[in-house]
Amino acid sequence: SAVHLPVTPSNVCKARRLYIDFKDVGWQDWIIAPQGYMANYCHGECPFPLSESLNGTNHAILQTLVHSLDPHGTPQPCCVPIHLSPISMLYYDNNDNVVLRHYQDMVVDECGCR
Amino acid sequence: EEAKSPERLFLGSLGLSGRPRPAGSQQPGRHVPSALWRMFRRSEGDHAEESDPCTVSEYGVRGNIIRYVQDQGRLVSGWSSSCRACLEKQLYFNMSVLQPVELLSLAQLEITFHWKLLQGPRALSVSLYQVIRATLRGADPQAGRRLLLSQSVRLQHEPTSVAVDLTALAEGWRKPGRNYGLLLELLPLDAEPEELLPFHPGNSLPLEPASALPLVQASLVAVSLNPHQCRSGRRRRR
Repeated sequence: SAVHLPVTPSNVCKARRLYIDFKDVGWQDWIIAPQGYMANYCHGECPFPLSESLNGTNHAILQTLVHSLDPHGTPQPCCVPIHLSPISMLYYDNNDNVVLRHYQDMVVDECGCR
Repeated sequence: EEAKSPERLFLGSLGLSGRPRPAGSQQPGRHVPSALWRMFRRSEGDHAEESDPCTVSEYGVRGNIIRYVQDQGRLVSGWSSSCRACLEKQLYFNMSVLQPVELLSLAQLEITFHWKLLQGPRALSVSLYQVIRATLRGADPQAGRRLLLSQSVRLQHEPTSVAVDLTALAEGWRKPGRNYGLLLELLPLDAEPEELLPFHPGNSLPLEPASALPLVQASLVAVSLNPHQCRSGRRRRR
């Protein structure tokens, strides 16, 4: 019967933007492009009731319900990446060869509760 | 401690054995092949979502790493020992830059001839040999080599390129001690050798034989796939 205050929005699970400039980490002499990397990450609560914007699965919706009933026994669902994009890097290797490398699933576009 | 630094662990997860330290890092504006720029820009562009980062559509093969391996060969001599009127250029591509985990899917040799205006021949006979083993000076040069390609090239105002698929050969070069390189033999077709060069075969050393011939640029485009970075069976986003 206790009044249940919802988590303030800023704490809700979502992608947090983080940009890393390669100059800041001293990689500009071997990386040709891009200039930096979107190292976004997911962080935040998955509160009950799970709103649609939190992209939860049915399982995650049930887990938030169980967590609300037994917060110490069952954790909340996790705030994780649910959509990622590839990135490409153009760089010089140790032999001064020019290399283009593609990486799958490197940039977090969207987060959700799972 | 270096081995376990966060940077090394992070670069390791990117498939790099460590932070590359290119020798020419101090030269601003070093050359980047235009074909690689185009591929990079296409992968960053609006259609990045549709393209598969583990397929190189430009060459139609699986792969997520495209290397332009530079030629480390040198001008062997002004004159070829087997063909008196030819110029020989050794080509050598260091394939040990590929990590053992990588699967080589294509190795294409690209030779570009840059014709010099008002000077030199307009057509060349080009012969490419695989060097099978080192031969002693004076031994039969044909014994240590295997012919891979022989064709004539007409030089234009624009650079003229010849492409040769050397994937099977390059796979063999990844084993230590198996890479003796290639030999490129150029024979001018429409000019007498004497007209080209400021010296006669009798000279002991050529002054500048290559100055009379087109600039030859060679690079090996190696496409490989790192299976750790390309999980097969990945369902395309519907």
